[in-house]
Amino acid sequence: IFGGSPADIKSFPWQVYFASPRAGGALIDEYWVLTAAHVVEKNRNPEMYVGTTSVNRDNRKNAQMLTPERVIIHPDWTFLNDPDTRSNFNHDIALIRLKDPVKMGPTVSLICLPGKSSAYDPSMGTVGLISGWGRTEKRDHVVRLQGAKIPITPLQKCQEVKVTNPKLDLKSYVFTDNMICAGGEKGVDSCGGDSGGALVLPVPNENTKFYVAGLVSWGPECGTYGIYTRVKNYIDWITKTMQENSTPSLD
Amino acid sequence: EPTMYGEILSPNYPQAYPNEAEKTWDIEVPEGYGIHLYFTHLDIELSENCDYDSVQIISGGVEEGKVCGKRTSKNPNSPIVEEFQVSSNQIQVIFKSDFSNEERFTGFAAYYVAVDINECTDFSDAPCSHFCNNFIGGYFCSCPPEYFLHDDMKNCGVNCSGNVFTELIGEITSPNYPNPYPENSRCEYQILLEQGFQVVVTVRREDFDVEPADSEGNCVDSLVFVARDQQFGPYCGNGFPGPLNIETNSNALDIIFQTDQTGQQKGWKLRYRGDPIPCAKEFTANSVWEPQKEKYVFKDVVMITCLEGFEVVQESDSLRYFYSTCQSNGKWSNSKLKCEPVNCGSPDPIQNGKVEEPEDTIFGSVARYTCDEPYYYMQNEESGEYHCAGNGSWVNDVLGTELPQCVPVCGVPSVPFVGTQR
Repeated sequence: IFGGSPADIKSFPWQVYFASPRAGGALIDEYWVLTAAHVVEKNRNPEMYVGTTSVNRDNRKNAQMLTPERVIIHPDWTFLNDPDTRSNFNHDIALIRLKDPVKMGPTVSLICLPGKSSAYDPSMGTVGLISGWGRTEKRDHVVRLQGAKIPITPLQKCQEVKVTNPKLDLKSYVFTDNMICAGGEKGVDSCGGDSGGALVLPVPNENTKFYVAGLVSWGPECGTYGIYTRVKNYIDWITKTMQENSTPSLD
Repeated sequence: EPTMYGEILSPNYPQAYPNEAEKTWDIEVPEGYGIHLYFTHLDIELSENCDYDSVQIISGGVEEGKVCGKRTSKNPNSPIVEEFQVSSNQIQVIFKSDFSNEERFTGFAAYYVAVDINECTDFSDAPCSHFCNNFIGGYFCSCPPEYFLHDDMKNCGVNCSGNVFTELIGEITSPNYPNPYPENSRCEYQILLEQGFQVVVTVRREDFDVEPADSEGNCVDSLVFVARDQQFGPYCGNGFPGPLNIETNSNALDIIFQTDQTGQQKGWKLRYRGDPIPCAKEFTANSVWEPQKEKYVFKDVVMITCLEGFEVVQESDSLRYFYSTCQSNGKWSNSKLKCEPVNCGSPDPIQNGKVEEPEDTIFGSVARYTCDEPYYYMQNEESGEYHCAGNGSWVNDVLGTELPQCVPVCGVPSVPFVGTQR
């Protein structure tokens, strides 16, 4: 997280830590973690933790480790031989079914899913929260959870970012309605290692309750704008997948 | 040895008897005979009441006669001047003379012979109850048709015992009814019905005429009913003195009719029936009986259904209803079964929540579930309260028997993120 500040896991109790490679996810059910497809496409047995602010080895011992049972990537996600060449992050969403239910408490709880009404289409300027243990301005990895507030912006803003990397041709990247653009203020942004984490917004008409509007997906350059998978567009898929995989597999 | 005849002569006969003489002759003839004692000569000093000289004849301790004076025969063809006849086979003849006999008295000559006595007529008490047959030296008794001679060889009776009545209704009368019943009889009847029925005897007043009680109030002829542990009677008199219906509470009844030698009346007639033994109409809590009746009797079957919320608990299972039968002993079968409040047992625990242990777990009790707040909440808001239902389950108005679900709260961090951004 660029431009963020240290956060207590109790402020982001839905935050899931993916150990290696470092990434994030959002706890949406006792048995389900929502994350980005690109986080798990090459890692079908991720090591995950919840309930801890710091992710060093000692703290992880006291955290609640989550054991994946099944990784389900969105069927429309495009698999590539070399993910590093990816320019199309459309449908960057995946679900992970856990073997055992997660026990909730002050450091572990769920993030709400968006409803289907238009109230869950974030308005421009609406401030959301992001969190993660990804790269900061100073460090590639941090031990302590970071959090930040970022506004929702038009997708166009993400498309118009002037990147410093000359090899990056933003025009060759795919921008769709399945993406939310957010950030752009004083360098506050998500970055590598935050992928899969939740961009949460207040539930309409409820100031103290949040829902996951987006998942950290990609961005032109950390510290500018970030692109988040628009979760609302995948509600039906999420619901159907959870229902169809509600019983443990017989593997 | 008893003799058939004999002679008795006064002392010194035919000479004058001495003064102050006393002589006794004990005469005995064989059993079955009487004695005819007759004097052919009698010449004894005459005195008032024969106080001075006399011949005394005693039989059975009773003075048959005391003679004195001079006698002559009134019948020229018979030498007998004085005679006695007794029915006993023994007499005693006592001659006495006092001290002063100025004249010469020659005493007496007497003869005795054994004579047949008619036992059937010679005594005030007839020796036989029915027919008496005299023969020389004895007698024998005999009986009319259908009578038999008892072991005493004197009394006749009727063989009227041994009948056992097993039908559920019947009629029994005294022998020969309505003609006079036999004397000297003991008639025993028995009514024996199937277990579960009691004998009820009905005797109408006009159907009863038995020799009345004696002066001391004791029945000389009597009718008695004997049940298992109860006796009714003895009854006698003209008109039945007991109740019209006698409920014996027994399936077996002995009827004994005893008569003496005299006073035969027309007898009695009774009807009987077997009533099924009743079972008490009991109150059993928390249940209803079907069918509902004023009275239940042997073999009646009732279905006893527990009210809602009650059941009969048995070792391996529980029943909502059971059957009970009125038995032959007047008791209900399955009387130990009772309808007790259904017990739902402890309510099942739930994940991520708890149930408040109820004060009781019987029908009507309430158990309350709550979730581990604030991290979980009840999926159905109104689904926390369960009551113990009649079927033994904890039931919720919304979910029925399904347990409530505590689902995680979403989107509410316990600590708001403040951040340092402005």
